[in-house]
Amino acid sequence: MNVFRLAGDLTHLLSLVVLLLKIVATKSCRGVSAKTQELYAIVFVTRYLDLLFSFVSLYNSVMKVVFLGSAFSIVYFMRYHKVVRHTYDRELDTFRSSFLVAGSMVLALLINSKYTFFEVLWTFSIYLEAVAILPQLVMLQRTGNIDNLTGNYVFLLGMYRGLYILNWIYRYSTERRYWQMIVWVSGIIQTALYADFFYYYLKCWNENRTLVIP
Amino acid sequence: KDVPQDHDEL
Repeated sequence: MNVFRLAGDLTHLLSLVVLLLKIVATKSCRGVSAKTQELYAIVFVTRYLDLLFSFVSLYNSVMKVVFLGSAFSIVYFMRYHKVVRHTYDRELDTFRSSFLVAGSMVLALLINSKYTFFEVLWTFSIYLEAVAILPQLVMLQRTGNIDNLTGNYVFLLGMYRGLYILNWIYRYSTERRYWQMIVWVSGIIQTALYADFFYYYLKCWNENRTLVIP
Repeated sequence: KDVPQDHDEL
């Protein structure tokens, strides 16, 4: 554990708190992509199956349970809550997320480091996480004025990925046997997807106006 | 390298 990894995890946690706060406090999920949230739920389930048979640290296990719980809470609110579900902009959330799931599964079957059930599912979760933000990014472009909490949620998610890259650089330069090419390549692609959003987020923040993605 | 990766990150 290093400071970049810890900061990354805490930023990830904070992003989920911000999103849940927006949904619970404003009783609205306007501008939030249910497809992205469902993809994250799939990512966490397939990656954290190892909760059942492998233990790394109490920190890891607690975080895994928290991430799973928050992902399912968000999906529950967006799909089933009697008030919140009516605020979901279905017609703006049209990305075909099933293609992302299928593509990630095919890639995980082709490129993995060990051809076992759990390893392939874990690899699938890495590939799917890399692209899971796409429905949300497309939806932001279609939504007019993006509210602060939604913008901050996506910004924090992008920060979390950036901090993970710093964590990998740190680990690579300090640990003797540290090599995880699948995670690195997927993570760099995932972070690159935020570049456009970051540009407009910082530009609007600098000019002190509401976030709009052209 | 085809060594299975340690899954020690989240």
